[in-house]
Amino acid sequence: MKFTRLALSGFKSFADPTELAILDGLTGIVGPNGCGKSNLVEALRWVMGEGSARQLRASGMEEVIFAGSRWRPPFDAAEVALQLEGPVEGLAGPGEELVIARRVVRGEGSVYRINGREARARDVRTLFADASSGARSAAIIGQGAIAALVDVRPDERRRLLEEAA
Amino acid sequence: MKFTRLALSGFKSFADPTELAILDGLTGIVGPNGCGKSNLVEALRWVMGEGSARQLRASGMEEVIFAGSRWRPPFDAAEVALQLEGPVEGLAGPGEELVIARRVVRGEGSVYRINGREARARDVRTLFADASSGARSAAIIGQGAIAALVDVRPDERRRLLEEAA
Amino acid sequence: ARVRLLETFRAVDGHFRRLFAELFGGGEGRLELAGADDPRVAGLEMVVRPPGKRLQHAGLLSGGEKSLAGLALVFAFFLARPAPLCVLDEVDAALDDANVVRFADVMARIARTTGTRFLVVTHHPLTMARMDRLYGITMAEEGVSRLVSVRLDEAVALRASA
Amino acid sequence: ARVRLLETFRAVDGHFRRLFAELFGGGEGRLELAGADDPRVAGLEMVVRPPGKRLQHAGLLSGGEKSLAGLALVFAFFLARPAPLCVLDEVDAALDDANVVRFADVMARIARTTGTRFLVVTHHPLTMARMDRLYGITMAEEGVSRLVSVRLDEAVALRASA
Ligand SMILES: Nc1ncnc2c1ncn2[C@@H]1O[C@H](COP(=O)(O)OP(=O)(O)OP(=O)(O)O)[C@@H](O)[C@H]1O
Ligand SMILES: Nc1ncnc2c1ncn2[C@@H]1O[C@H](COP(=O)(O)OP(=O)(O)OP(=O)(O)O)[C@@H](O)[C@H]1O
Ligand SMILES: [Mg+2]
Ligand SMILES: [Mg+2]
Repeated sequence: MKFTRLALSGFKSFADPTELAILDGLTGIVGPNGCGKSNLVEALRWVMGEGSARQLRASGMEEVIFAGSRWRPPFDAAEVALQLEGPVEGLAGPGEELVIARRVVRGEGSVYRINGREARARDVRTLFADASSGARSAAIIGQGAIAALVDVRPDERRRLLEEAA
Repeated sequence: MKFTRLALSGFKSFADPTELAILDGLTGIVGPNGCGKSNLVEALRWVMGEGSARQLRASGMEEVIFAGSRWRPPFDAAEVALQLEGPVEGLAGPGEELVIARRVVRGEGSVYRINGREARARDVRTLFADASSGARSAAIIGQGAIAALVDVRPDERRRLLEEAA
Repeated sequence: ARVRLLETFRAVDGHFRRLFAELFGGGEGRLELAGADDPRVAGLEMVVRPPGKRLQHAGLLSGGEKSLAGLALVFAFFLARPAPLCVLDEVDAALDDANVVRFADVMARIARTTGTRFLVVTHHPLTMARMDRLYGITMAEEGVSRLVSVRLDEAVALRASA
Repeated sequence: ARVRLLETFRAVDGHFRRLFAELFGGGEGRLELAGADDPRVAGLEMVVRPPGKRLQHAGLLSGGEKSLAGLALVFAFFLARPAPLCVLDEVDAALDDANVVRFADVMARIARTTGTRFLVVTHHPLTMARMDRLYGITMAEEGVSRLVSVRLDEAVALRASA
C-alpha cells in the first residue's frame, strides 16, 4: 500500500478544494499558529474512518464542516478523498489506484466511498487496520501525543503492540 | 509579600546546594533538555506545601530526593528553603525576612520549618493561600499546563476564580 | 462571598477581553459564568474568536491559540488580583515567532505594572531576549544540575549543548 | 496470536534499545512485558535511563526526554513492522537543538530504510532543513487555509507571519 494524495474540500479551515501530493521521503508542513496544519492531519485521520469527534478536537462530527469566516458563510458539507496505490488486499493490485472518500452533510451523517461506490465505515477501517496480514497502514501522532506515550498506563501501551502485531 | 531567594540541596537533580536569587522583573531560566529547569520549578512548588507526588511527576514523595548519578550514590535527604520578605500576616512586618523550609528524609516524612521553628504543612499552605485577605501569593504554570486551561471543564476553571477571589 | 466572586469575575473578564485582543492581534475573547445562577457553582466558560475567524467552541483552537488564550486568562487574574510571583514553565513552546513576541511584550508590561516577579523557563531565543537576566542550568557533571548566570548569547548556545 | 505478540515484542524491544541510545546519545532504554505471564494481558513497560543518570521510573523524565523516549517507541514499531505512512504533528516542540538534530537524523534514516513516507508538521528550522520538500499553509484570506509549496527560507519566514 502507498499513500499518494490527500484532497480536502470544506474540511475545517480548508474551505476551498486543496490537494496535497504525498511523495517519497520526508515532507514538511509549516506555517504560523492556527493556519491549519493540525486540521490537515485530522482530515487524514477522518477519511481513514475516525469515529470519535473528540479525537478531532470537536464536540460533534459536524464541527469539521467549514464554519465560515469573517468574509464567508458556513458550508453545508465537508469532503476528504485519499488516493492510494495498491496492492491493497481485495481492492487493488500492485500499482493500481484506489480512492477512499468521506463526505459529511449538515443534518445527515457521514457517507464513505471506495472507488466511487458507497461503503460502510467499517469497511474503510478494516482496509487500514488489516490485522490478518499483520501490516499496519499508518501511524498518526497528534499534537501533544508523543510525550504522553511515556505517561500512559502500561496496558494502554500494550494495545499499541497488539495493533502492530 | 516578596519572594527573594530559593535554596535547594539534594532535591531531584540538584545534588549540591544551589541558590537562586529572585529579583525584580523578568528572570529567564534556560538550558538543554533534562538539565533541571522543571525540577527547579517543582522545588518551589514543593517547599510551598505541595502534597501530591503526582504533581511533581513522582509516584512517591521520596522520589524527590537525589537518586544518585553514574558517579555519585543516592542521598538520604532533600531540603528546600524559600526566603520571603514581609509583610506576611502574623509572621513578618514590612521588609522583614521570613524563611520557609521543607526537608524530607528517606523512611521518614517531610518536616516544615518557619524561621527555623517546626511547623505543620497546613500552616505553610495557609501562609501562601491567604484567602482572608484576598491576596494570592504565586501562580505556577507547569510544563504543558497552559493550553490545558482551555480544555479543562468549566467547573474546574471556576475553581481558579475562587482561589483568586 | 458571592458578591466578591462576582466582582472578581467582572475584573478578570475585563482584563481578559483586552489581553485576548492584544495577544491575538485582534479577534475577541470573553469569559462567562454559565450553567447556574449562583456563581459559586456555575462553570467559568471561555468564549473565543481569533481574528478573521468565526465563533466556535474553544476546543477547536490550535495548540498555539490555546496557549495564547490560556495566557490571556492567567495574566487577567494577575491584573485583577496581583500576586508577587509568577512562574511559567515553557508556556511559549507551541507559539510561533509572531505570537512569542506579543506574549513577551504583554508579560513585560504586566511585570512593570503590577511589580510581579517572573520566573520564565524557556527554549525560545525571542523570549530570552526580553528577560532582565538569565540563569542557565547545566549538567557539566552528568546527572547533577548546576545553576549559573549567563548572557543572552551563552543562553542561546546552551539550547544546543547536550 | 500469543506467539506472534511475543515475536513482535522482541523485535520492537530490539529496535527500541538501539534507537534510545541513538536519540539520547547514550544511556539505555528497554521494554518489558510485566504484571502478567500472558503477554496479551501484561502491561508494556518502558524502562529508561538517560546518559549519566540513574534508573528511575519514566514519569520523572523531562518534557524533552519523554518526547525522545516516545519517538524511540514509535520508530521501533516502524522498524519492526514497517508501514507506508507516518504523520508527526509537532513531535519536536519540546526538543532542544541537539536533540532535534538527532531526531531528524533518525527519522531520515528510517525513511530511507523502510520506504515509509513521512508528513512532518513542525515549527523547528532544523527539522525543516532535513525535509525533502516543504508545504506551507497560510491564511492570506482570513479564516481560510491554503496550501503552497515553499522553499526553506520562505518556510522559516512563515513562522513569523501572523
Ligand atoms: N469547522 C471549521 N471551520 C472553520 N475554521 C475551523 C473549523 N474548525 C477549526 N477551525 C479553525 O482552525 C484553526 C486551528 O487550526 P489548526 O489546529 O490546524 O492550526 P495549526 O496550524 O495546527 O496551529 P498550531 O501551530 O498552533 O498548532 C482554529 O483557529 C479554528 O478556529
Ligand atoms: N530524584 C532525582 N534524582 C536525580 N535525578 C532526578 C531525580 N528526579 C528527576 N531527576 C532527573 O531530572 C531530569 C528531569 O529534569 P527536568 O524535568 O527539570 O528537565 P528540564 O530542564 O525541565 O528539561 P526539558 O527542557 O526537557 O523540559 C530527568 O532526567 C530525571 O532523570
Ligand atoms: Mg497544530
Ligand atoms: Mg521541563
